[in-house]
Amino acid sequence: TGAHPAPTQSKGVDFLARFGYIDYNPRLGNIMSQHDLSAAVMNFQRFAGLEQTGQLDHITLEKMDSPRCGNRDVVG
Amino acid sequence: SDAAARKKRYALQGSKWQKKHLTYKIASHTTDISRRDTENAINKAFKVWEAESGLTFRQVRSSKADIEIKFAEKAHGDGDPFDGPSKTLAHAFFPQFGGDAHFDEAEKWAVSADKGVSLFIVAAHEFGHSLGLSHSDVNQALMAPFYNPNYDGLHDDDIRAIRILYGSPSDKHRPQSSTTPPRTTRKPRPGITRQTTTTKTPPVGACNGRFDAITMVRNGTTYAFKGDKFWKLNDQGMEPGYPKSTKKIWGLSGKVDASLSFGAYTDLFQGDVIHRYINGIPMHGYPKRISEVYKGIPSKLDTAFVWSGNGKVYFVKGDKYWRYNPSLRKSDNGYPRPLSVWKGLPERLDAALKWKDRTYFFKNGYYWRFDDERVEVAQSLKTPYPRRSDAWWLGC
Repeated sequence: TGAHPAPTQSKGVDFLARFGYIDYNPRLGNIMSQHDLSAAVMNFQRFAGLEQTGQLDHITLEKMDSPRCGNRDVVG
Repeated sequence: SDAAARKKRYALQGSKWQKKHLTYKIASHTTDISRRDTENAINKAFKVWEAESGLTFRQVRSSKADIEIKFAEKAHGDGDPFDGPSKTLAHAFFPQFGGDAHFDEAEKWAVSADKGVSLFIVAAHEFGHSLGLSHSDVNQALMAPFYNPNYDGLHDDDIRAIRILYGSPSDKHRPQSSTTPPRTTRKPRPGITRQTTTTKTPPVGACNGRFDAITMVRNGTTYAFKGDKFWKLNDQGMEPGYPKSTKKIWGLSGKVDASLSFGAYTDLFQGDVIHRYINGIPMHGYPKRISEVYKGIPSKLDTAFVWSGNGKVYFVKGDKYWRYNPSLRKSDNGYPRPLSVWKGLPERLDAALKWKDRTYFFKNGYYWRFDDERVEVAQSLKTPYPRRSDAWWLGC
């Protein structure tokens, strides 16, 4: 019932957590539903002007890797 | 689906400068381009916002500045380490947190985007944060989060946002060229060095190295408090003309238990109350009860400090310590913990200080430097810790 990140997913999830799209804290090891993860990915894709697939696909991961500002995108 | 339906646009963080004429200082430079090129790029980046709002900017070199700019690599003392080349290029603090802008020295900074990462473009974006703008989801906007080497001027979205906060250029009250040298800056004095005699010998009490609290405020000035007096310290020791009365300058009577500086804020703790200052000016609505401002933190503290190891805020009392979580607005779960976690430190500390990206602890005229990596008191074969504070910190 929960999503445990595979390596590339883990990178994507770290990115989403770091820039405010999810409240995921790797040290606590909490479990995140696939629905939450997909919603967060879509929010990022919309923010970055990508097609909103809800998947951490190649294009999305590539965008996550591009140079950017260190401030969070979603300020609480 | 709501987010998708919402029109793409700028975002305001929620804080802004209460004045329109701001100063900035370049505290450290990159080695990638010349100092002149760096200054030109930074000046040009501020001009982007100056041209479209009621703001004006002026560079200062030695005196206190509103916005401080520095280049640093990896962990650099604000709890938000950089990550080496590419990825995160820079970050900046919103006005309520001081407005400073940090640039990752691991990047290859360049005057133009075809030769590396354009310092001008990145700086213009970061200064948007320093002024109170968050990331925009308009991809062509300067405030979009991803670096755009083809930047060619502010987008309407950026202009709308900055004018909500600071009005339009017609709101400027007096024209001011940001390259005008500051008229009132005193020429920096040659440093007072230990070999030459310092000015007057401080009173004996102050020279025993014991103080109740010590803190370094944003512009790098360090203040030490003892009883109803306080000293201003520089790299060589005490500034002439001190000690001064805390009552006269800080409006306090009696001893300060602990002090804490973060961003533009300085908190002074006395018993169960807290006095807060912004850039040295008492903040309206204070003093307040400590428990009202820092939930879960006890009164009559020994010390409070920002740890250089992770940029978080810690409070110490007796043999226990608390870690404060600003997003939860209370001490973190699982605290207090025993102070013995900080190996090598004594109980009932007098003071603690984050100074030049290191953390120091003080008690009874001695001090300990902390090794953030090993999470214990630093080892020094030549002169082990603790060391006397009077010589090193007070210049006696």
